[in-house]
Amino acid sequence: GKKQYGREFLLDFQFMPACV
Amino acid sequence: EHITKHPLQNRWALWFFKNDKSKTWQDNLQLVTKFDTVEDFWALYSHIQLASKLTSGCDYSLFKDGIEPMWEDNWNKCGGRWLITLAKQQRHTELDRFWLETLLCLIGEMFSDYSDDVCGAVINIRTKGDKIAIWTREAENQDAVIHIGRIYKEHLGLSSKVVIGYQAHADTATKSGSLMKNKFVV
Repeated sequence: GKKQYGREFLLDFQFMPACV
Repeated sequence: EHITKHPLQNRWALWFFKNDKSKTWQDNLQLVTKFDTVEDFWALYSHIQLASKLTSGCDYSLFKDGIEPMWEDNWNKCGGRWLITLAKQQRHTELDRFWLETLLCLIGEMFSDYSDDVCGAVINIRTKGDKIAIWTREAENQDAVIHIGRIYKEHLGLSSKVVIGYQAHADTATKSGSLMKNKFVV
């Protein structure tokens, strides 16, 4: 299926440390 | 624990335009980078200047990989844009928020099935007033254009009293200023 992401889901990643 | 990045539906390309009158328009347009995961989007976003900090004459464009941020591109030439025009003072209050919401709408494919009609988005930093637009590929796809406009307006948090307009690129290319006609409004 299509990879659709909501606003809140995307914002949750804003300040996460980058993973390799 | 198994850690993987979250893939986006599309790969996106960020472009930067800086107005240097000694160069051609195309020479002033530079591809910054491409990304296709949620994590790489944020890595890029946090690394670059906020739009409100750019100098006048600069643009950011975010387009699907393979589509250049210009009317002439085959993916754009029959399309148009939902245009948000901002008053000067909104640069300090709403510009960055509007642009981030625009980016999230694109990479999250928030226009459901009509997301395929989206080509990209552009932000123009200008002394007389900044502009943000979502570009779609076919101005005659009324259902798609209207749906995208409604969802976009909702995500920006614009009140129902605010009207935003959609213009076909073909009309924008031949007319200017007050002659520019909205093909649709929401």
